[in-house]
Amino acid sequence: GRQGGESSETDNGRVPPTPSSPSPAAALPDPGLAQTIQSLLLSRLGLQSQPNPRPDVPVPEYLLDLYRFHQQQYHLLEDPTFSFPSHHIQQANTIRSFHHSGKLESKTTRNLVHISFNISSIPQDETVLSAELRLLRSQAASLGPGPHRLNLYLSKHYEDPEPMLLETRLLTSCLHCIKAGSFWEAFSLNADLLRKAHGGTGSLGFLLEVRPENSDNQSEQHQERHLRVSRSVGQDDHSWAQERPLLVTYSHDGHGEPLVKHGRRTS
Amino acid sequence: GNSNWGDDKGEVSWSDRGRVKRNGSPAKLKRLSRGRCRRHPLHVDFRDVGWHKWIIAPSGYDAFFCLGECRYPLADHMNASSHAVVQTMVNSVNGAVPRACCVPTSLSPIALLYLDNHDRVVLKNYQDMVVESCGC
Repeated sequence: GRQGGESSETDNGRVPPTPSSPSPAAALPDPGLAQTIQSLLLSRLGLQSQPNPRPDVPVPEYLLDLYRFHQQQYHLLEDPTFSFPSHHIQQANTIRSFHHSGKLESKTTRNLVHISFNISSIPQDETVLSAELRLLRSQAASLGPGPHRLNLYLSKHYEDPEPMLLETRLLTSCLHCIKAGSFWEAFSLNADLLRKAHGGTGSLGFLLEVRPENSDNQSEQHQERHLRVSRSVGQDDHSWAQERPLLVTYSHDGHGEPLVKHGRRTS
Repeated sequence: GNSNWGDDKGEVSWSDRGRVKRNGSPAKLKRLSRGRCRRHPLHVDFRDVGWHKWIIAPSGYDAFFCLGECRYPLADHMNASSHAVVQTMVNSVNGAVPRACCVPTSLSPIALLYLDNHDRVVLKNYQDMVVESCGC
């Protein structure tokens, strides 16, 4: 992800952290001043303090591919079905990703699953413009034979008496699933829906309902229609992190250009 | 051993030729500052500043910096403001008035992929991180 630039006559302009020969002119700033400067820059980056992540935090492949695509590193894209979400990014300069909270409520008899996301970490001064709920279709889970219809609802909790239908989608034969092994179903959410949904609580809940579209149709192989919402027994953390439901928010913090304007200059 | 390089006594002097100064040493910077105002390479490695633990990508980037003199007369390609032209003219007749400054005239953003304070992945476009051009 290194951005290109001129190369100097010596060594690409790399400045070592310490001068090669001691000199009063090259003296390092005192630690207090360095800390102040760093804090200033971090605050400009929208951070209260320097993040200190735990080791080996899994990074969703989608975010990596978004970065690679933005950097025009098309040859590094991992997902062969990746599609740049221009309509989401055109006004956004910040993209955040959230894994669902992990607690899954379901009733297999009703083919209902409730998942929730904690989005309270989005700063107050950041305007969320839109979001995507991404669900993986793979060969590892099964919905049963025949085409199925997925109904997506906004729902505060599993027993919500009035879930709001967001979208209904027919899950037919998935050629991508056969060729690539998996395919992400992405459901778009606009800003108004998001505000209404979490209502200031910082929690966003969805109800997923899967119904057979035509229960008489037994002709297609069930292995082609799968939706990954729960972890397989014995599945490792890394692979589960790449398969679990993902909520992606597109927002603007009021500073700078949207991500879609790659390399745009300001005077 | 080339005598053409030698001093008056015919001896070879290595003081200016043999020592290769790299990576922005004070002596090199001093030489650069006496040249005309222009953009110079500067690579920021996040590992050097300890940010590699939370910045996933890039590992560093080319930020550049501006350095050099704004001398009379200012050439057209110096990206000089009208005020800088006036100031340089006055400096040429009155040394008490400082020369115009060599500063960035256009900047561009970079995208950073990083982990926030909640271990969540964020992709953000940060403005004014790369010097695209310098001027007086």
